[in-house]
Amino acid sequence: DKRLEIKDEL
Amino acid sequence: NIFRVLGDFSHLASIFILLHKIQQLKSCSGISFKSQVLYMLVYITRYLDLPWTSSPYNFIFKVLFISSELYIIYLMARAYKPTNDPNLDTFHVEFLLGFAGLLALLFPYKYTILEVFWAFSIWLESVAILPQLFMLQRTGEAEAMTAHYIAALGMYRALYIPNWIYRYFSEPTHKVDTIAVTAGILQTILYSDFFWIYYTKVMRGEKFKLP
Repeated sequence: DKRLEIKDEL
Repeated sequence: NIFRVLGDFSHLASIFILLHKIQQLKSCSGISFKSQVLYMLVYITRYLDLPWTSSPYNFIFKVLFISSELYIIYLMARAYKPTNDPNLDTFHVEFLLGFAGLLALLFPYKYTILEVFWAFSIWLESVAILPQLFMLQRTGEAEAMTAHYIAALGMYRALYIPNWIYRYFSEPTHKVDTIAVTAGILQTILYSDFFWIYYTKVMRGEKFKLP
């Protein structure tokens, strides 16, 4: 899901 | 990937350079307090998910960014306050807050508190250097350490661009994080003029001085 992708960068 | 890691360490290095500059020269002259407060706001609004961060790598960086920014603000507002000249730091940050707030409210990925604040922090970060660059323009020159600080900070987001390209091709989903990529490119463009002078002057041993 997109949300997880966002949160994996700083 | 290597671009991502180099970018994050460049970000961390920029903070150490700034702290070193303030403590070595016992002065925060040439540093925009407004930009530092904007970065604090960026970290707070982006890292609202701190307690739920599963990756130790991200968790450690988030804690380091928040705590070091708090310390920088303490140094500028208390310990070295007399060396901080508000008359040179006159950029109107309400424009930047309005810009980031508007984009965050208009185009978040989802209308949830975390997502809107996350988008706000990404847009705000893309323009948070402007008070610093504006101050630099007013003084016309910068100490070497200040120039190194801005260069390392700018390199961090610039290195995220090849990271996104690498991820696009290496990950099976081929997703593009449009907000982060658009803001990241904008952020890097805002530094381009600075990078050019840094490259042609500071990297050749000269003082950072605007033409």
